[in-house]
Amino acid sequence: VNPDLTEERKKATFDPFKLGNFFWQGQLQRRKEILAYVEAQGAELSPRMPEVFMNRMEQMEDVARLSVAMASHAEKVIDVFKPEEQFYFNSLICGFNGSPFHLHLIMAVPAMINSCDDDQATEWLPKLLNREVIATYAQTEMGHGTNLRALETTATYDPSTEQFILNTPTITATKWWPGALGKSVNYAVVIAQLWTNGKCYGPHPFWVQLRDLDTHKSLPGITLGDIGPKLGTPSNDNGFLRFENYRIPRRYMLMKHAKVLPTGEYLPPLHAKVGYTSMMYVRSMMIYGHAIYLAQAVTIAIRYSCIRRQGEIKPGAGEVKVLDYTTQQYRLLPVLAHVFAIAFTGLYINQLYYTVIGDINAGDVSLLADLHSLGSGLKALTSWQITRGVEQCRLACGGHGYSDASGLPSLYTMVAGSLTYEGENIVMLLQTARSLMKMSAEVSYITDNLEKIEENEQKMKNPISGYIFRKPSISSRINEN
Amino acid sequence: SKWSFTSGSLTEFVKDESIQVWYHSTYLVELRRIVPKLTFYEIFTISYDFESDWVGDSDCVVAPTKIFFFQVLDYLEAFEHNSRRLILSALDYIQQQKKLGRSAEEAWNEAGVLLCHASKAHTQTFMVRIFIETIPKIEDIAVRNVMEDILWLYISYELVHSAVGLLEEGFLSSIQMGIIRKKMFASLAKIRPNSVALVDSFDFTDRELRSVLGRKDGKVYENLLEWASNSPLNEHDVLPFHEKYLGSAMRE
Repeated sequence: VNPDLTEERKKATFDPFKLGNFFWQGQLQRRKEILAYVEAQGAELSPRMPEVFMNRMEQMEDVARLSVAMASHAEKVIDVFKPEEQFYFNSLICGFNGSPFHLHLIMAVPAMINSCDDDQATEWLPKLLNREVIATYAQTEMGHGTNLRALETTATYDPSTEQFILNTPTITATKWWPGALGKSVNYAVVIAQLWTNGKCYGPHPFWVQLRDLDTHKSLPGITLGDIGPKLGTPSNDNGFLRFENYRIPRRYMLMKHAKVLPTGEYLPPLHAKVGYTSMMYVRSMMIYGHAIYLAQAVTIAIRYSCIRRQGEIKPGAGEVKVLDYTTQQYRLLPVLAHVFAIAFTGLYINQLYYTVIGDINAGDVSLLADLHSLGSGLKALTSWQITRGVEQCRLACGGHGYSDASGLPSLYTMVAGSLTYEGENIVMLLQTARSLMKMSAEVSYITDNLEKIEENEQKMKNPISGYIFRKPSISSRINEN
Repeated sequence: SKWSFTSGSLTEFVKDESIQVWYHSTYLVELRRIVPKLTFYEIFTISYDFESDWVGDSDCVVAPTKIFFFQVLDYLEAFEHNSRRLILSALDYIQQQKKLGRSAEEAWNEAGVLLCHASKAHTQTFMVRIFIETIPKIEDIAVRNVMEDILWLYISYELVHSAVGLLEEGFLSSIQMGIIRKKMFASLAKIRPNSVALVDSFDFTDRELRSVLGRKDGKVYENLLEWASNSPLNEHDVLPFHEKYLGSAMRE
């Protein structure tokens, strides 16, 4: 081991294992077991060379090989129902450049769990979990990203055949999803405007077969392809999808919340936003994932800043570690602080998600809007913070940060994508603002109305927005206590 | 501020500081375990009352953990103040626009930038609160101490970078701003010796990091050359197309 790193490790005032166990929620030992298993499999579960030396086709081929190998080992080593074990296992084998099963697990499976009624879940979930099919999520359209209400793809119910007819009416309605949609998957959860009995009921999810299960050829009425290279996740295709009078049975509309009866009668969901729960799940998982990416970047930069010596602070005293410069500390240590801030927030929001889902299943949707609003703001803020943070780490490594050998360019392109995927950030902030404006219109600090006072006191207890209702101080008490 | 800290009484009272710190952390963690839905403010209030019984009401001693939370709450208040200010001013702006005859949609569009600032501040405030609330959940004293340093860095750094409005409005004085900045630099110096151990605690292996620079053993430069052996360009001393273009062009 480089003696400079050994010297640094000796300075520690705490046990890194204990902090690591806190950071990973008690899973540190489990991570070590999974790692040992993967390393014992040798070449079978390892990329044939560092990904950055392969072209796009080679990367996609190698990750396809790894995905299949990974699937065959998964149940021997991880609990496939634990997302944290799945993600770790996946990241050890396929890295963070994307794999066909990544969005299958992180998006398609949760979307199906949240959107299928009991019969649909019984029929389809085992196939997804056994990887008999590979699926993704197709919401975004070429001309319509985050604005769900403006989606153009239609699913028109035909009561005479009890089928939905899917159509892509314009060029802008072409589904566009840089997550294995174009080449790897054979099914997708497709979001389309539901029309029945001559009326549009807005966007709803449908389970759609895209490719033949034997030949993998796209089915008649479906056009699939790849738009071309993109920023980050190079081993995922940059897919597009179009429908032309493509028919699916009525029961392929996912009916946990809203329903269409054989007659075409529409039964609405309990709450308008319950259809967004898969999106909320992904955002809740994303936040903690953001912390992990940033933690990787800052690990690289801090270690390198301790073995790299450059210049003298005191003339004649010898070259110092770059991290001894205050400017380098100011560049990197706040990034390290962001890792913890984002991770703790991610864990909180993830727990809140499961609370809300439990409440929804019990018929209580009171926290749903709060989760949706907060999740949007957090997605925007943390993706900005990590993108800026990874860039600071890259700059902190000087010329070598520019090289793929640092691992930082791949990390940067990965996290920069998060500024736009799962909702463009300005749109996300405006979603949060909408609920803030609704709440703040009710703020009243001075009132004689007892009912109003009690109502305000209740609102003040809300852990997310309570402070808005508290009377502000005139000046800060910093340094007075 | 009525619970002021007096160093003399603290010295007299605290025979063994580590025992006292352990005591505080134990009951904070215990409170959190017993009543997981308590807000930070509620925990804080309960823990103060609890401690008053123990110390005696006449004694003005405030233990180190408590001093930490007093100070942290003042910082949290600054974030909340900033966020509330931005939210209410965005609301006010929208209402003014409506009074000028703009539709709700037009007013919303006009206020777009202010709305984004308000959302960011609100989300930031939430993150600060969650970080603060996480500290008492850390049972190991040494780990908690270093995480307190990290928290101080986080909140002072963020406040320095979002204080324009607070200074403009007079909520923060320039003296307080100087104190916050000083706190930030002091935190950097405190964290510096622990920085490698902190990133080691993430427990990333070389397999995950896929980085020569971030290798756990720190053997960077020797491995950069091994990494270079993967480059297909190195299969040839002279690239196969050299003669066709550059070689012949130079000779011409």
